[in-house]
Amino acid sequence: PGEVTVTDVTINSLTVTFREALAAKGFFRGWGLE
Amino acid sequence: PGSEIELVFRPHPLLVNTQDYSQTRYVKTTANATVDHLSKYLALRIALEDRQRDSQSDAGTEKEGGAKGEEAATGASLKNISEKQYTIYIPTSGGQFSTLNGSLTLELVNEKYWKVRKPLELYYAPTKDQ
Repeated sequence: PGEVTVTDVTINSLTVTFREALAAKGFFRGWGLE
Repeated sequence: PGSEIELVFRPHPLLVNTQDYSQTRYVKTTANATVDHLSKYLALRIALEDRQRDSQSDAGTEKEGGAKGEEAATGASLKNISEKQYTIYIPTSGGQFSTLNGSLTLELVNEKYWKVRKPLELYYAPTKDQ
């Protein structure tokens, strides 16, 4: 999927991780977007 | 919290100047992330990408001492990042868009509004009173 960036975001003490790719192919599990 | 949400994130086609924001973002996060987390994530990414673009365009012209100033300015600007800067929308059946409440988890958005087995499609636009 190309470069994947990883970013943590915290709001009210809850931290979640976001990962972002340049393309859906190879990154998403499927459902027509692979 | 263990499950994962996949989402396609695009600028709102009616509210956003596509010359300013044209990128489709392919994002994965955990199901316990809220709409506010997503909004803050977007604000952070856009600020970082703007900073990267600015530093690339300044490369070669920067004078001694300039980098320190930029670093200080960037640190300050990232501290000001807020989940209120962008509003998140979901498409509805009539070709309209509904605003999502910031406290909703993406898992709930998936179950309540999206309901189909494909990546969640969400749209964003700068919040009007920004």
